[in-house]
Amino acid sequence: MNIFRLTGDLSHLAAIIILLLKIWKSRSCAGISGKSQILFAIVFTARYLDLLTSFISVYNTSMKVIYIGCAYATVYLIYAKFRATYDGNHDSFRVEFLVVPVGGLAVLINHTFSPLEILWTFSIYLESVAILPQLFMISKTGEAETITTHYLFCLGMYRTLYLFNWVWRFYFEGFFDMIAIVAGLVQTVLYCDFFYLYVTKVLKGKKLSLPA
Amino acid sequence: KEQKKRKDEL
Repeated sequence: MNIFRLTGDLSHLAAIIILLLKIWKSRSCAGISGKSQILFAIVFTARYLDLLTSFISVYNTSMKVIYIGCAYATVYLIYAKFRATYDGNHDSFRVEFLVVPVGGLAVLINHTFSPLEILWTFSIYLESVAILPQLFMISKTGEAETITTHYLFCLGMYRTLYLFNWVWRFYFEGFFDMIAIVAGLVQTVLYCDFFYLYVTKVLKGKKLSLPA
Repeated sequence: KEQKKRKDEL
């Protein structure tokens, strides 16, 4: 464990909790892409199946359980409890265009051709693009609530911090995982445009709205 | 082993 990984994990946790609280407190999931949240629930489920096969640490197990639990809770709030506030018309990204190619890629490029490994790889690839429905929704409506932008910032920072973690691990442990690194780079690049808007607008007290 | 190192990340 190094500082980048710990802050990355905490940033990820903060993102998940910010989103849950936003929906819970406002009793509304307006502006939130249910499709992205379903993809994240799939990502956690596919990746953390090793909870059943191997124990790594109390930290590792508890974080995995919290991530999975929160992911399903979020999906439940969007599609069941506060379904009436879900903006399905604007959440029109075609997720099959992500899931199918990503599934194919996971079968083709993985560390070991075994079900658990392919699912792990699938989750890494899928996570890197799972935010696209959310970003697509924002580009479609042209705006996002400030609390939603804080969520996106924490979520983007998490993988960015992991990139530093991987540099650290390569340097000090001689360890690197090409699949995670390439996918993590893709994931971080997808947030660059948003990071720019967050720093130039939201941090200066303005609402995030895109030019028409 | 390498797989273990990889799997301790979240």
